[in-house]
Amino acid sequence: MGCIPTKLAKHTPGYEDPTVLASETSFSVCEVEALYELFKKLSHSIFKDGLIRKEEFQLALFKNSKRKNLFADRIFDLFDIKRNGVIEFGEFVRSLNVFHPDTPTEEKIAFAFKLYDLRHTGYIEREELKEMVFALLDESGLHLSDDVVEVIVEKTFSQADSKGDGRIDPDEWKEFVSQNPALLKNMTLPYLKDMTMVFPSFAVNSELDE
Amino acid sequence: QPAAMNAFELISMSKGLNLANLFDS
Repeated sequence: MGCIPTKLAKHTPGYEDPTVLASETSFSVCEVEALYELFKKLSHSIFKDGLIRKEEFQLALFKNSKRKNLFADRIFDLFDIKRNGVIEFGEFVRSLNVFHPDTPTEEKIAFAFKLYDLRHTGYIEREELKEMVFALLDESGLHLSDDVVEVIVEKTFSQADSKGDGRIDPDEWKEFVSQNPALLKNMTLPYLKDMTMVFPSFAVNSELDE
Repeated sequence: QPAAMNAFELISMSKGLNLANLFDS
């Protein structure tokens, strides 16, 4: 499916040239344009300023703009590369590129490590893992006793913390993920491959913007 | 058998990590 460059269309603040973004990512120019349609939709869902804010991100993920979630917060913070509280278009495309089926596994492993390194210490600590397990249980409305959570975390650490220093470093993480590839399942979005075929309406809309 | 689960496997099920939802919005 072809697409027409949208040079004449009005763009939101933080807009970047699709040819530049395509050159830096696994997306084609057409796919970047299709992503721009998705971005516009998300960034106009509440504040209509062309920037994705936390509430808009939560609305898209949970159909509820007030739904706080530790993991959505972490994803939002990693997408917000400039750390200014909003996701701009270029940040959106570059970050989603990590989830592209053609992106090397090493990049996905590194992204997942950053995601779980809650306090940016360069390690995944036992307390962080426990906090994440409790957050997941809370989100799912499940209750497990502290003892059970402790067993789950302990068992995971016994497998992942091969150096036995009580924390998981990037090398240990890489090794652990290679033994448990299912852990990276949510780091790949099949939708991102040939976006314009999966979302033909986005491509059509980008042409109508002309 | 939740105790048999890998903690990372458990947390990877979070809806907050399921970005496919961005496309359904």
